[in-house]
Amino acid sequence: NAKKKNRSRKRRRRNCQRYGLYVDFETVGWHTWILAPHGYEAHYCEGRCQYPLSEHMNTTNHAIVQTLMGSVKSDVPKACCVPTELDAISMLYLNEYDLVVLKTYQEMVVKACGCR
Amino acid sequence: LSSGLLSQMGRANLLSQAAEYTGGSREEEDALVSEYENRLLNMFGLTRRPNPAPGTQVPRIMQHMYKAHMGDTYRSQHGITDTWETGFDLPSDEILSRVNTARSFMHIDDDEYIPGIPDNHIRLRFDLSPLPSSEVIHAAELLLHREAVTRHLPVDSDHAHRINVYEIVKAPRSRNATQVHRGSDRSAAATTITRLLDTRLIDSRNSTWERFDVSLATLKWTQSEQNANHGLLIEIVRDDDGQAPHGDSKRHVRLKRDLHTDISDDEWQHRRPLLLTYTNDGKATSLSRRKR
Repeated sequence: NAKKKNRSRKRRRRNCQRYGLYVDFETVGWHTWILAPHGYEAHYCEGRCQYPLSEHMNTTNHAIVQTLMGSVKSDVPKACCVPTELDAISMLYLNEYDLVVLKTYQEMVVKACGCR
Repeated sequence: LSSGLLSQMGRANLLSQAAEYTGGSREEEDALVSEYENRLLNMFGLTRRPNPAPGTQVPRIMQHMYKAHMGDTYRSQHGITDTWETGFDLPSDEILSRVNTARSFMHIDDDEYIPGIPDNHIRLRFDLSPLPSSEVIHAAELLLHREAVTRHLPVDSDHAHRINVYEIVKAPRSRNATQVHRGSDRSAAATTITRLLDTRLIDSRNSTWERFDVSLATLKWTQSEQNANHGLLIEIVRDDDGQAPHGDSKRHVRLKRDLHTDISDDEWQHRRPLLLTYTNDGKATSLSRRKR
């Protein structure tokens, strides 16, 4: 049972899904001018997009057809695991003129991944 | 070539990755990494890496604004569960839904004085040149901090003061100006001509921030070079007799640094007048209060 569980966990991990990625502004050396937040959960997408493409993998019709083509022609690449839903973050920072700015930046956080 | 946005280690790693595409040419590697850096700068709307001086004070009002904007998200991130007030209200939802950037400007200290203006007036001029021309201004507010007058005033004393905010339409060319003219009186070339933007009656027994809508003047200054930015003129009068306030009352509204009070330099940075601009850079985001 343990072997089976491990195998299925590995398989699940390899499938396209969202993983945690914390962007720490101190790590990238931006903490001197970004006042808040100190960092944020950006996440990333990784994993296989291959048959069978299940419902939760957020596939497009095109990805399903591409996978079908790949099953009969080996040189057709598999669909890509990419962000399908993104969210914005807001930052309070000092700009190059020493002005304090509060700004919202779009498409900074991965909310969902899928095969496209 | 570096804008300084990448750390030394990050840049070195990106250079080695760039080598895979350039066949070992150091110049091409540098160009690739610089292009990436420029994309990062563009993403943030910067022209170079900000390099604030150590100890630069961030106005408390902007910190409050960030917390108010983050709302529940800020509370959950910082483990705040009880009733929690930021002490600062965001502008109306109508404005917030149309903007995605708020900037604070401090006035230029050296421009406070215009020859000929009465004692109860002060000029506040803000340098708006750093505002990107690609952004559209949707609103601008002047924020003035006022503190409660704690000294006992005579029973019959009036606690009401009026703050008038004028746009300076024309500033004197010479230093020999003698008068301030209101409205359309343009007879004297050496006078200051102003236009009333907003007025408010305030109770001097409260401490709070007063907000004045100065959107029209700010738009004018930024849209055309013909509309010179001479700044705003702030007047404080006692409402009962139109006289200038005296003593403590005069210091009640924080318009300029008062060397007679015990307020420190650092604290002054938090209480000095601020101009807040609300703009949109064309991206589909907004400053509306965030929810978890």
